[in-house]
Formats: sequence, structure tokens, C-alpha cells
Amino acid sequence: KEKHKILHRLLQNSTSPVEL
Amino acid sequence: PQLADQKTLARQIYEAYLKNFSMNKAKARTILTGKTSNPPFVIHDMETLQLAEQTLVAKMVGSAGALKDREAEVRIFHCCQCTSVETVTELTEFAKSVPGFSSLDLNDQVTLLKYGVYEALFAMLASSMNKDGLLVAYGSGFITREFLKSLRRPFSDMMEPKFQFAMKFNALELDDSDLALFVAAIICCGDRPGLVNVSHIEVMQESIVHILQLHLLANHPDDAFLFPKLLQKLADLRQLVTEHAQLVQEIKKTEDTSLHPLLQEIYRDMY
Repeated sequence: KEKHKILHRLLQNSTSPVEL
Repeated sequence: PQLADQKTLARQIYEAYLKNFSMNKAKARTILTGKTSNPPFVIHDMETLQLAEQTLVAKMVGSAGALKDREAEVRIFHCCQCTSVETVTELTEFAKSVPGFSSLDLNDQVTLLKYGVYEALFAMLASSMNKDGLLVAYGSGFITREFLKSLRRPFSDMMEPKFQFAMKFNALELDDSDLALFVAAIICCGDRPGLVNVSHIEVMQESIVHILQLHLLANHPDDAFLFPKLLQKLADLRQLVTEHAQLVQEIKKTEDTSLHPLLQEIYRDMY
């Protein structure tokens, strides 16, 4: 789970922006 | 009733596609065929690249930021990463809108995205390409294929395989309603490494692929072999992503460039 924490976050929270 | 259900699912997937992707084939073709009042700014050499960076992609390059004094190849590579991250974010939202996806095991959702996003990205990238170049910066710019080829290696090897794929893929003349189902079929794929609940995903995959087949027969009655041709494209995309991942690893090893954490997650232990 730790290996893919940004993907996890994107899947669980649509409002969370990904920092470019 | 079954046919009605299938049509509903096809419509839901198409609506999710239109809603979540900032660029689609219809928009891209309007720009590429010169049917807009604002034609894209053409990037064909170092000078036009710098001009574009000052106006179109100032935010991405960070005109006052760390990349300002880096060579063009590194700046372009960085821009490609920014676009990829945005598309991965859009693809994640699209996947969540595909009926059934969100009720899958969360780790399986991650696995499907990890292996599917680049295949989907390259399939959709074809919409923004013609034989001469590629739309960038939401269609406000057009970077020429020759300019990308003229960069120094290994960066010059990055886009040419995608153009070659895109020219053959675009010859199939898919529209956005076809592409929506094709992208959903790429993501809902039961043979990705490490899936836990394969049968659950296979059920979803079968219904999407079946709807894709029916949709293609109705939407392209003159091309009876379009469905098997598209199944072949799934295999071609897998190969394209494998080669792309190898090239990115090489760039990471030999060049002084950073890789976005989201993309690192996707590439790590991929193939």
C-alpha cells in the first residue's frame, strides 16, 4: 500500500490535487 | 432488457469520458484540421520552443524556477511528465465513473490503474497527433515531429514510436464514443500482475468488451473487422508501454532529471 500511496489517495479522494 | 442495460452502460462510460478528459478526439481534430479561429502556436525549433515556454506553458516550466537554465530536452521531458500526471489524474476519475470499478478491492483498483494508465494515455494521445506533430498545452500549441526527432538521444527516441503507433491507430477512424469504451476495456483488464480478485474483474471486462464489440458493429457497419483489429491494438499498446518504461528507466539512470513521484509509483516494479 505504501508503494502506491498517491494512487491510493487519488482513488479515495477526488478533490485531492496532485502537486505538479 | 439486456440490450437496454448494455446501451445504458455504453452511454454512462461515454459521458464519464467526455466529463473527465480535458482533451478529446473531436476537439483535437477541430484544431488539427484548422477549423478554429485560434490556430495553435507551432513549436518547430529552439526559438519557438522558448517563445511557447514564455506564454503557453509558463506554469509548467516554472519560468522563475529550477528548470529555467536547463537544456531544452530536460524542459520538454518535464512538460511531458506534467501532462502525464494530469492525464493519470483524469484517468483515475474516469475509472471511478465506470460502473463497478469503485466496488472492486482497493488494491486491485490500484493495480488496474498502475498497468492501464500508460496504455490508455498512448491510445488517447493518438487523437492529438497527425503525421506532422502533436497538440500540446490543451491544444494551444503544436510541436512538430521533426523537432522532437532532432533532440539529442535518448530524448529523441521518446515520441517517435508513439507517432508510429498513432498513425496506424488513427487509420481505424475511431470516434470518442468508441474510444471511451476502448479506454474502459484497457483499464478493466483481468490479467494484470498481482490482481487479487481476478474473477470479479473478468466479469466487468467481459461486459465492457462485449459492449465495445456491439458498439463498433453499430457505429462502423462498413468495417466488420474493426473489433479484432482493436484487440490487436491492446497487445501493441502493451509493447509500446514496455518500451517506454525501459526508456524512462534509462533516462533516470543516465540523465540528471527528476521523475514525478506519481510516475515513479507507476513505473516501479512494473515489468
